[in-house]
Amino acid sequence: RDENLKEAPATPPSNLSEYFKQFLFPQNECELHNFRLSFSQLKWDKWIIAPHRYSPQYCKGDCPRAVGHRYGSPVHTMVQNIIYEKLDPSVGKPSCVPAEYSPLSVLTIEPDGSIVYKEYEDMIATKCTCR
Amino acid sequence: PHSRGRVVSDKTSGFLVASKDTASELNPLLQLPKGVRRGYALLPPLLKVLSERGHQSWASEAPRLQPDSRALRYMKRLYKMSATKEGIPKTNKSHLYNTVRLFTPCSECQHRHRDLRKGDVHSVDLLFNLDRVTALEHLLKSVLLYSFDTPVPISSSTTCTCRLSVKEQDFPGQVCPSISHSLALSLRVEVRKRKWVEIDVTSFLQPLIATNRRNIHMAVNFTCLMGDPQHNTQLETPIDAALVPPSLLLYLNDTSEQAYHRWNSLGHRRKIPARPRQGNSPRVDPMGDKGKENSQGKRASRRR
Repeated sequence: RDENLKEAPATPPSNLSEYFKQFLFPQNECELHNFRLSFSQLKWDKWIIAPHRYSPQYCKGDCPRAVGHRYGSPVHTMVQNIIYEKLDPSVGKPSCVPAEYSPLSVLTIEPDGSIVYKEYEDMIATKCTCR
Repeated sequence: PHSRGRVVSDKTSGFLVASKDTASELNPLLQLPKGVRRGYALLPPLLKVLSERGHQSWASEAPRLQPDSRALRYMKRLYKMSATKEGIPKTNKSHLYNTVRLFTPCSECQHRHRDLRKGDVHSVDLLFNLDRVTALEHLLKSVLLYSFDTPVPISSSTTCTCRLSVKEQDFPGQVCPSISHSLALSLRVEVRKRKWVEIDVTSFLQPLIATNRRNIHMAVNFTCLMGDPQHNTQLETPIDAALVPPSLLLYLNDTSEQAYHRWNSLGHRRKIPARPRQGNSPRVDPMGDKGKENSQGKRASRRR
């Protein structure tokens, strides 16, 4: 922490919490991002009748070194971080992945011309975690 | 690779379950486990897209038979009642199904005749092919869905009698086979600007679907009298002129991993399991250690 402080700007920053934030949490921290697609982009609107648009969302960003309760991460995540930093970088840092999902209802036309309404589990990411 | 296969496989194998042709195309290891025929509507094309490299145009699926427009209109209406605009399933308790399949008859022998005493009789032999129903989809309710082609006069209520009979094929390919067992249903239909009449045939079809019958032949006689049957008023408009061959609607509970199970979300929100879920792994005992011995005893007796 002290070598970081050497690089600290001479004049104390106006907003201390912003200042310390750069040390505690990475800039592009692991979080949920929006993504909307329409099945016509995939040329599937011929057999997927509904919904017209679908927002699967996704998780992206760096995991803080001490994740702890913030992401509901198991202790293993910090262990993996220590291994990555102290022992073997090839192990790789913990990843930012979805922790919870919500279902999606889809109306499709089957190859035999029958029509099916189906509710699929885990089709929309609603929460992220570091694992 | 071996350990990766071991840790990841049972979590993703459910996801990578696909119709036979797609799976073997992708990777011979992805053979379907026995009994799980045909993938789920979404998976085969998703896998096909994933198996294509680069930015080739997303191959649209093989041409599909186009469904009947009335059937499509009915299913879009069902979709609006069951899900939000974004496609999120609505959580109303009565809605236990997570799958609804609508089949239009693949062949029919129609007979129409007018019987002055009984009004118009609309009888039709229907063949429904239920190949798309997977082994993991359990029947909750089945309905014959009649739609009226022309606006039925709404002068008075209509009393309809429907006689159903299942036919056994004496030999493969026989178009209009003989009758094996039948059922008469009398239902009073308030046809007031209604486009659809639903006839519940669950008890009738349950034994057939439970025995995995894939081709269902049935003869349906549909007789309707307008107005009050006591005065035996004639049909103002022959109702059978308005009736088109019925579709078969199956409300199902898909018990597979990919399907959404309401009680999972009502009971507790599913999270990423710290380790892949092993089937019905026994829940952690809320009593912690002190209740270990009797909870183990309990668990053993439950398992027995």
